[in-house]
Amino acid sequence: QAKVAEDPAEIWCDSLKLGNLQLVSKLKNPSDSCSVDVSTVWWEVTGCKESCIITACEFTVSLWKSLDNWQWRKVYTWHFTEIPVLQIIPLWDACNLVCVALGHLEIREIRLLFCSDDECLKQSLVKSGNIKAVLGLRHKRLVCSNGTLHDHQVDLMTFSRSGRSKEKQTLMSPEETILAFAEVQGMQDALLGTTLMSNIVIWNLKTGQLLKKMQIGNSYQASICHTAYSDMGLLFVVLSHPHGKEIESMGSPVFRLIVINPKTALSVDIRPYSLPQGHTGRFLDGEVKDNLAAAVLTSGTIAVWDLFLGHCTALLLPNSDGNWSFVKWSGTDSCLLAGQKNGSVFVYSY
Amino acid sequence: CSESDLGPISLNWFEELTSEAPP
Repeated sequence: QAKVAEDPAEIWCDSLKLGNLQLVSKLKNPSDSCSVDVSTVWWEVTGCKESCIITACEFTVSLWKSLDNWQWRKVYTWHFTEIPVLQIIPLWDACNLVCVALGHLEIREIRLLFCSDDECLKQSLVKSGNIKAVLGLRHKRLVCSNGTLHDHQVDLMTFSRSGRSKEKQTLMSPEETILAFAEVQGMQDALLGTTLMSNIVIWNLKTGQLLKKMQIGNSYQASICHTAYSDMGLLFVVLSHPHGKEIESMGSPVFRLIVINPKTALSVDIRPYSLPQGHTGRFLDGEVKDNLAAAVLTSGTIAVWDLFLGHCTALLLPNSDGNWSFVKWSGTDSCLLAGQKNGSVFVYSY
Repeated sequence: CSESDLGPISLNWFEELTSEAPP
C-alpha cells in the first residue's frame, strides 16, 4: 500500500520490489513546467553539511533537504528566465556549489549556483557559447568543450570554495567535436573524452597536454564515455551507444566495456550490456557509478546492470504516471533517482 | 586479453605519454 503525504514532498513508502530496487520515497515538484534532471549534492543547511537532492525543471532548480523517514523538504529554488535548464552538473566533492547547463537543444550557458553568506541565492555565468560537452570533476573543477571545428576549445575551470572566483586552464584540443568526458578512477590527473569520429582521447589535466587519440572502431558511432578505470597498465572504459541500432532478436548493447592499451592505442571489446530477452530500446540517458550502470531507454523503461556480474539486475517499467525520462545514482549511497517529465522523482534503494 | 591483442603494456603509461606528448 502506498502512503501519500502532504505537499511539498509527497512520500511513498511501500514494499514494492522491482528486481533489486525498492521504492523508498517520492518527491513531487509542484511546478507545472517539465522536469529535466536530478542529482545529489553536498549542502550545508542550518549549519550541517548533508547530502541533498537537487531537481531541475525547465526554469527552476530546487534543493531538497532530507527529513526523517525518507521525507524531503524543498529549501531553495533558483529561478531562470530566458534560457531553459538542460541538465544539472554536480561537482562531486564540493559543498554548497553546483553547476547547471542551460540551452535549447544544445548547451548555450553554464551557470554556477551557490548561496551567499547571508543565505541569499546566487548564480554566476561560468561559460557561454556553443558548448558541446561538460563534466563536473573532483576538487571543484569543471571541464567543457565549446566552439566549432575551427575555434574549438577545451577549458578546465577550478572554483574557489565560495564560488566567487575561478581559475581557467586550456586543455589541448583534439580538433574534433567532443561528445562526452569521463574521469579515470584511480588517476586524478587523467581525463578521457569520446569524439564524434569514434576516437577516445586522453588528457593530462595538470599539464593540459593531449596524450593520445585512439580509434575505437566504427561499429558504434558517437559513443558516450561514462567512466574509466586504470588497472595494470590498461584502461577499462564504459561506453553507451545512443545511436546503436536495434537488432530485433537480441537488441543492441546499451553499455559496452572495452579495454584499451593507452601505449599502443589498441583496444578490445570485453563485454556488451544488453537488455533481457523480450525488452528493446536504445539508450536515452544514464549514469555509471562504481560497478552499477543505469539507463533510461527509448521504451520509457529504466534498466540497471551490474558491470561485474555482466547482466541486467533490475528493470523499472513505466508506471501509471508515465515513462521514465532521466535517471541518476545518488552520490552518497546506493540509491537510484528516477524522474519523469511531470516533476515526479522516485528514490529507490538498490 | 593478452599482449597479442593489445601490444606491450606499460604500468607507467601516463608518465610515458606525458613525456612523449607535445607540451
